[in-house]
Amino acid sequence: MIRTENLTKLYTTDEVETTALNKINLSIQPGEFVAIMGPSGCGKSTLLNVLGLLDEPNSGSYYFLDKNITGLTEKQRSKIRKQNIGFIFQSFNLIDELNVFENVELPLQYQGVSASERKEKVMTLLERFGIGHRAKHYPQQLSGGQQQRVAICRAIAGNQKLIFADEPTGNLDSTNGQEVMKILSGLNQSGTTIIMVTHSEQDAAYANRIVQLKDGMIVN
Amino acid sequence: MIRTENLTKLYTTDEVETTALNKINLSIQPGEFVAIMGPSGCGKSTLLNVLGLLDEPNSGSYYFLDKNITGLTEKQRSKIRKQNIGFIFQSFNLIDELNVFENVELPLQYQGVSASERKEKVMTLLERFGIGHRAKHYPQQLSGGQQQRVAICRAIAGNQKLIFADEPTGNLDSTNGQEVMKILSGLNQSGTTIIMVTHSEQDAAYANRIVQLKDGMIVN
Ligand SMILES: Nc1ncnc2c1ncn2[C@@H]1O[C@H](COP(=O)(O)OP(=O)(O)OP(=O)(O)O)[C@@H](O)[C@H]1O
Ligand SMILES: Nc1ncnc2c1ncn2[C@@H]1O[C@H](COP(=O)(O)OP(=O)(O)OP(=O)(O)O)[C@@H](O)[C@H]1O
Ligand SMILES: [Mg+2]
Ligand SMILES: [Mg+2]
Repeated sequence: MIRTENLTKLYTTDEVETTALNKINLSIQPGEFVAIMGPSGCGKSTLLNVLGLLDEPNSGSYYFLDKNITGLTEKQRSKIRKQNIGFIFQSFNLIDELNVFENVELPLQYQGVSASERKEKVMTLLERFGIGHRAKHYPQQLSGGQQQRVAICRAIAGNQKLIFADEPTGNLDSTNGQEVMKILSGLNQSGTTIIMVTHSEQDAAYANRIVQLKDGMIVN
Repeated sequence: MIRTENLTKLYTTDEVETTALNKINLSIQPGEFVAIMGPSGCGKSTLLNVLGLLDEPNSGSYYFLDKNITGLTEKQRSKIRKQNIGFIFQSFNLIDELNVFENVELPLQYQGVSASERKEKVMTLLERFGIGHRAKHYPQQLSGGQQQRVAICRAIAGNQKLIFADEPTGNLDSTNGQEVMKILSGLNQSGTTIIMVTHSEQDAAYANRIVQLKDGMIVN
């Protein structure tokens, strides 16, 4: 489903060149639940962004659903991503001009789901995460953990094949965090492939495999 | 040092009125290390913002360093805050137009510290947190945990009486998180009063007291 060969990503800023990903070779099968762990700054978000088609590698190859992604335009990558991936960002990336309901219904609108069906799906999700009463509010009016839960709802609303989660419980107390992990685990049981960056050993325990990153390289 | 009486904070949005803080009575002595815990959305950040003079209560009183804060103008509160408090925000609130070095030296500039002394203090701090090599970079070019460490450096650069920390290790792996907690603990040992919101039992263990919040009220 996902296969990389010598995937490399560099950032160059003034005098400093950072090798964020250094010849990564990774293979992920459909239905897996993979946890990516490693020290702060070691390349986890960068890896998730490249795998999630938000960013391009500088060298190496990336096959997504057997399609060679290298050389595709940003528009082509964006289309494949919207059709297949739900993404939970480390800093949420909610749209400030849209309220909570509108943020979460975005993937459903893209899929052409009817308004009444969107309403039912979105409200069910928000209720499930304990933020149904916030549907009409704007992201800036929510607590950190409430914003994180909106980001999670948006990622899973589209019922897509893959969910990419970048530290999905970082702003949540343990009860809410466990609730999120149970829901992700349930999705995985019904076939969703999940790739989750986490600092939490507790969350990583829900995965079937842990990939350890260090200085842009896989170390296990 | 800090004393509140029936501190209350309400938010009103369209039809929904949220009582974020409900008659809070809290007393904190100089030199304490207080952890504030509770479920997502229960009022922790709101409490920290009011205690940290970033926000005003709707009713009740707040005495900061024996001074009644109620009724002061925003300008007056801001002056008292800048002179006494280092604040670590849940979403970092770094200034995008300034590089890492410039972000951290802000409190020292406010205090009128000389340029050479600022340079020494800032670089020592950045090195200590493992991000000295990022001094010339901008916040958007850093990983989530690196941004969090910049926010922490900025809060402690000014050597102030009090540090308010809103989930300071949420984006950090356990090694980096422990390093942060050791540094905060060290500051507390030398007299700094620390008020820290956290979801982590491990971090809370560094505190001398835990305050439990639920639905805007203290429950222990
Ligand atoms: N500007 C606002 N308008 C309306 N409601 C608000 C606003 N800011 C915060 N709230 C609400 O006040 C309550 C307390 O928010 P607060 O940010 O203090 O929670 P918290 O305990 O820090 O949560 P978390 O652990 O998720 O960060 C929440 O229900 C939140 O939705
Ligand atoms: N736009 C950029 N320009 C320069 N360097 C960058 C840029 N974005 C990221 N980096 C660097 O690339 C490295 C990897 O960053 P990444 O965000 O992938 O780390 P991470 O493992 O997710 O860290 P964290 O656990 O702190 O979130 C870091 O050293 C970071 O500073
Ligand atoms: Mg990251
Ligand atoms: Mg908060």
